[in-house]
Amino acid sequence: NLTDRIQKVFKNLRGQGKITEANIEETLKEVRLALLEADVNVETTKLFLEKIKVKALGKEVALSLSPGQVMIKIVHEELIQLLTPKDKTANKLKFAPAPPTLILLAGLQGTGKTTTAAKLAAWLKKDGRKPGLVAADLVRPAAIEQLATLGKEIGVPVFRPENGEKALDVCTRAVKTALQNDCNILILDTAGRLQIDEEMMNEIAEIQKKLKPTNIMLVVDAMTGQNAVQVAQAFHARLPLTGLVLTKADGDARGGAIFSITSVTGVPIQFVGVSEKMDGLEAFYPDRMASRILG
Amino acid sequence: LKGGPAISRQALEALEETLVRADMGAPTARAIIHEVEESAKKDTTHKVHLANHLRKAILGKLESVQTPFALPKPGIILLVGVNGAGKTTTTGKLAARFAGEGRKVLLAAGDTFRAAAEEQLTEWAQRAKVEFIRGAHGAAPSAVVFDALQSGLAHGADCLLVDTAGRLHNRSNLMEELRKIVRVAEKAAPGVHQEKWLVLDANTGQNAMNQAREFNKEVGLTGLVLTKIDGTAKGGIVVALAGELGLPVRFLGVGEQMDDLVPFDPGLFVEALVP
Ligand SMILES: Nc1nc2c(ncn2[C@@H]2O[C@H](COP(=O)(O)OP(=O)(O)OP(=O)(O)O)[C@@H](O)[C@H]2O)c(=O)[nH]1
Ligand SMILES: Nc1nc2c(ncn2[C@@H]2O[C@H](COP(=O)(O)OP(=O)(O)OP(=O)(O)O)[C@@H](O)[C@H]2O)c(=O)[nH]1
Ligand SMILES: [Mg+2]
Ligand SMILES: [Mg+2]
Repeated sequence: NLTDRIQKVFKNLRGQGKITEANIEETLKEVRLALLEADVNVETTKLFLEKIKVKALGKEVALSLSPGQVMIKIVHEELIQLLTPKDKTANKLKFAPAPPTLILLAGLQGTGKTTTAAKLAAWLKKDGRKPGLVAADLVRPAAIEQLATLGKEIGVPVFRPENGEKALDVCTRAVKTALQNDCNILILDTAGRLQIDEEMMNEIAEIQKKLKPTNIMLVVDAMTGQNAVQVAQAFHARLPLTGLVLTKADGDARGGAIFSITSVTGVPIQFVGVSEKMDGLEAFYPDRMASRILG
Repeated sequence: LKGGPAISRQALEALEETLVRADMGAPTARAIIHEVEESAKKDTTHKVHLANHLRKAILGKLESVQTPFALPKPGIILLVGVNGAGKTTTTGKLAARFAGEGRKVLLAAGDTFRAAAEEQLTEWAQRAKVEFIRGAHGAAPSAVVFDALQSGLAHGADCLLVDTAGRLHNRSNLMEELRKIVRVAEKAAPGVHQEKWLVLDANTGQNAMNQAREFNKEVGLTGLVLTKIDGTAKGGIVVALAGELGLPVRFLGVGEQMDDLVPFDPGLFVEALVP
């Protein structure tokens, strides 16, 4: 693991000493490999290493620590800092001044939006709120069925398209009739889409423009690779994202993509999907994520 | 991307970065660039084009594992992989393709777990106009697969496509369930040729290596399907997988519609990777 690899780099130095330009280069190489292996974006990795170099150069190494340990500490702390939003409330859902509060879910195909929508509904219900689910995916076969099944499982009403309604129509009707359906928060599940699909990006941009959801979350698969930043930037350009959801974190993917996305866009990570079950949603902990990325 | 009498270190590093950015992974990228450097040094032509050497190196890796593919009659294909990769959609596309080739296709709903899994595959069977067998939702997948294969073969199906539930490779109980499905498929169709394809989302990063290793270890993979290559992800990981596990890519998923499946062409793939 990275700790061992960095310790090896410094094995010829002992206790008291300074971290120098020479010995730092080797360490940075090891950190670079670890980050790339963890799917951190190439550009994000470069910027991160530059930050580390500045922080590490000239650092005194106390007698009680090895230079390797000091380096690990610098890397770990920097990663945690970049994963922690400046605004302490950034990692929480926001509620609208007047109900219904809207949560719009967006993302590439298969990332876990529908499952996350239901998990969020279950979470909010447990929190004493009155959630409703809106099935706005009219593309994928049996998508509406999937959300309806999950809604039934957790006891949350599901708005399904009627009479040839399109995605925007069912969302609009759900907003208009939310309170009479005893819902004060609505989660809009949308079709997976490519960020380069003009028509589909226009569709979701229109939903955002017309209904102005308080929460707009990009759902990101933990195993996503180098393509993550490009995708997230495109979504963020069309939809003002307010949060990220990391899914399938119960796998063994290191999750570097979500770090790249949050550090490039500034959008905070708000939830983590940790199973296929309806209770499989957790809050996001920067320190846990940092350890995971570093392996 | 042109070299010279001395191959520019900068040019090579830039190329290596392109490969990493395409999800090839740092180790594979390093190995390929090393090969490019060697072959470029031997290049005595007036102007060395690094890009040509690069394409040649990558193509070499892919072509060395690209055995020809033909599904025997009868033949079974199991689609396996992690959640959301595109297995069900790929199963539907394959059904349409084989039906179009005049095969007698059967779709088996091996995912009995996920909400509306059977409904999704039913829709695909209707689109492809092929026979479809499912069990009760929540039934043991191996039982459904056993019945489907036995019944399918008895009724003359010569192309049996088995969709399975998404599963993370680090979930030992789910991998055990998959091993059981494969064993049961062998029992239901003794001696019948079985393909086991890992369906891989082109957006997947280095975790694809773990996925392929684990699924291969559990059930013995015979091929890969790379989906969602119509997006901006490059799927370079298949080059690393060719080197490490010798797995050929059989098809590419290039969209969400029934016809959006193309046989893998290493040459075209390399052109897209290094334009
Ligand atoms: N293990 C695990 N599986 C998950 C998680 N979130 C979603 N899944 C699974 O991932 C697969 C895809 O989930 P969906 O909710 O259908 O994904 P989606 O984004 O709605 O897909 P599209 O609508 O087709 O774009 C399903 O098998 C889910 O059960 C998670 O946190 N952990
Ligand atoms: N753009 C694009 N989307 C695809 C492709 N293949 C599948 N999809 C989409 O990806 C999403 C997930 O596909 P599924 O077939 O449900 O994936 P799965 O592996 O069966 O998912 P689980 O059974 O939940 O594990 C759906 O929205 C599909 O339409 C492809 O080649 N290109
Ligand atoms: Mg969905
Ligand atoms: Mg499926």
